[in-house]
Formats: sequence, structure tokens, C-alpha cells
Amino acid sequence: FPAATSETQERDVQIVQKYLENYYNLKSDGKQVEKQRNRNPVVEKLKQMQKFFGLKVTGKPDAETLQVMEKPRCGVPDVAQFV
Amino acid sequence: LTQGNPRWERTNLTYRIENYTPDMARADVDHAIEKAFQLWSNASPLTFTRVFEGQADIMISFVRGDHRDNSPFDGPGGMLAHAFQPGPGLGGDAHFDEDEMWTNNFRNYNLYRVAAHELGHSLGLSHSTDIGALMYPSYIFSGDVQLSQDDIDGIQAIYGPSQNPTQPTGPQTPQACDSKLTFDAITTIRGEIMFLKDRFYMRTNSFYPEVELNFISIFWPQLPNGLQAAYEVADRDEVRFFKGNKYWAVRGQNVLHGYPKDIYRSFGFPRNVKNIDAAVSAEDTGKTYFFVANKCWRYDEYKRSMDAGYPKMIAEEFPGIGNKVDAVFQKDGFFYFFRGTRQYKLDPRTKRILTLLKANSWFNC
Repeated sequence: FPAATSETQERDVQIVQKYLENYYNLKSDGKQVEKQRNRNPVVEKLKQMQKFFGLKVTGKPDAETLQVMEKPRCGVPDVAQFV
Repeated sequence: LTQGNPRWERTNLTYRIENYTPDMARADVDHAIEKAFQLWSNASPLTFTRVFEGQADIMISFVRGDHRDNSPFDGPGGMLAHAFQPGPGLGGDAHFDEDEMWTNNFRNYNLYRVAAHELGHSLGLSHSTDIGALMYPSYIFSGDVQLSQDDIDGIQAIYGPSQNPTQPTGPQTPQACDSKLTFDAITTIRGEIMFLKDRFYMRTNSFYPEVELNFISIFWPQLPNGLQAAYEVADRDEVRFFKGNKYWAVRGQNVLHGYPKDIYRSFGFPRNVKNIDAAVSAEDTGKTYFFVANKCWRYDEYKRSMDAGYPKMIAEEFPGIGNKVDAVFQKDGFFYFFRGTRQYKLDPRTKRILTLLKANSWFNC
């Protein structure tokens, strides 16, 4: 695959962030209440999403994961309540 | 099921269509919504009555962007719709993003398909990890809209069984590592192997260990469900799919023009052959073997005619693999025959069976 340029990477970060905020309850203000100080909420939520969709659980936004994130879908979150 | 198990306490619910999308005729919108409710009432004790004014349990509307429910839509693509879990006021309501194009056919996005999903939320269901379920989060339109067994189990867990004398059942999504997994057809395609079962394909590739499972219609929406045989003619970059006495040819994701054709005119099968069980083409010889019940035919792809002396009994031509074949493909010069949960690796040159494997041995279970 062509080397990912910084714009591509930046774009991918946006896609991942938005998707996890919308559907996996990632706090957008970065003030994710963490039980353990050193856990990265994005990685945790990304693993949760990969597990839900039967993808390889890596915690990294690989091509298959991004492909799923770019598919049109229902706006209701996969894990949180929608009330 | 949704956290907290929200449900309607009554089973006779009302709905109201508050406004219409300009993308479709009003009657088509009415029909799509009505059919979507019918799917869920057929599988549960719920009934749905349409009202035309005032507050209904389930209010349906087409809106765009921020529509003041704290969950703004995002323009074309992305979020297509959402619906709220059972409850008063906004509870149960379903919103469809007017920035999408709504259709009553294959083109994006089929309103009936999306409404069937959203009403599942209105009744208390959350998303399913089963790609064959209506409640799967991503939009997939496979041509028909039906509750899978997973959807039926979900709605009946909340509201109990249907009052229909015969309980509805739905299709189950194959599980790659189910030891009882069998296949309808298997073919190579451009160096990969594609396993076909019901409405689904499964495929593996070396750089991604997870088995990819999705609807066949993702690639070839024109193909019917329940294919029975498939094989690749590699030097023509063509894959042929068989069902009944018809077959389709594809090149990549394109179904070739003029298909389906019938197997009698194209291959010379006698009229008493009603369908093909399995087929494989030996790349090195251009000979294609067709398996029908306990017999096999051999077709010459270059001469485009059946070889003389066929059909033969499978047990005579390929001793040891039994007298019926579900699926077969060729890889690296070997034939892999599938019958139920068994798989036979065979050297076509010596006609000797080299290994006996489980049908799903290709899936790294």
C-alpha cells in the first residue's frame, strides 16, 4: 500500500475519534473518567469496536477497522443507551 | 437487548408518520413503514395502528442536521437514522436523515430496510453483532428484508412469542468455526478461495487471519440466494455460479451481460439434469468436472463440449470420496472435495486421496 501521508493519518484519526464518540461513548472533551491512570481511552474503545464487529482486536486503526467505520450505519450507539 | 430492558407495557401500539421525504412517493413511504412494522408484529404479540394526528407511541419523521434531540445528524452518508428506546415523549420515535436519498429499491438507501432496523430500537432492541441480523449496525441491503433468527430471539425475549399458530423462524448466519458447518459451493476467485453458504460468502486471506463473512449480494446483487455450485475459469478470469438449471458468469464484481443462461444449451446437459451439485475446472487441462447426484460429467472448456464416455459414476471416477459432492475447488493442483462436514484432498493426476480434513479447516479455528 502507498505510505500513509500525514494528511491520511490525520484524516484517519478524525474518523476514529468521531466514530468512537458517536457509537462507543468516548468522551469528546478528553476528560474520560479513567479507573486506571495509564489506560488510553481511544485504544480501549477501539478494541471494544473491533470485538463487536468480529475484527482482529488490535487497538490500532488498521485498514479493515477504518473500512467498517466508513460504512453508513444507524446513529444509535453500539454500547451506550440512546435516550 | 437494551441496558435496563426498556419495553412497552402495552402490546397494541400506535404510530404516526409526521412528514414525508421528497425522495419517494408518499404511498411508497407509507408502504415501507407498514411493511417494517409487519415484520415485528409477525414475530411477536405486538400490534401497530397508524394514527394521523396527535401523539402516537412511535412518531416517525424525516429531519436533517441538528433536530433538537441532542443527537444531530451528519449530512449525507454516515448516520442514516436513529430511534429512541421505548418510553414517553421522544421514547420510541424514529428519525430518518433527510440528507440521505431514500428509495424503495437497491439504490442507497432502502427505506424499508432502514425502517425495519430503527423500529427494532423503538421496541427495545439494541445492535446485534450478527451480520445477518436486521439489528446489525451497518447498512447492508441484500435484496430481501427479513428478520433473522437473532432478531426473532431478541424481540421474543422482550415481548414473548408470536400469537401466530406457527412460530416464525429466521435464517441463521453461518459461523466459520462451527464444527457442523457445511457449504453450498466453493470456488477460487483470482487466487482467493470463496466459500458460499445460504446468503453469505466466507473468505480468508493470508494477511488477515479473521474469516471475512458477508452477503454475496455485496459483490453480485443480481445473483440469487442459495447458490448450488460455482467454479472459476481462470484463464478467462471468469467465475460461474449455478442454481437450478441456470448459471451466471461474473468477472470481478461484474455480472457478464446476457446471463443467466441455461445449462442445457451452454454445456449440453440432458434435460433430466435439474441442477448441479458442484463443479471444478482443472486449470492445467481445461477440463471441468460437473457433479450431479451420484454422477459426474467432464466438459472441455476449449472445445466447449462434453467429453465422450460421460457421465460416469462419481465412485468410479474419483474412488473414495463417496457418491455425492456438496462442493469442490482446485488449489495448487489438488482437488478439495466437500461432503457434509468432511473434506477430501485429492491428486487429480493419480486420483488418490491424500488427506481427510474437516470442512472448515481453511478457517484457522
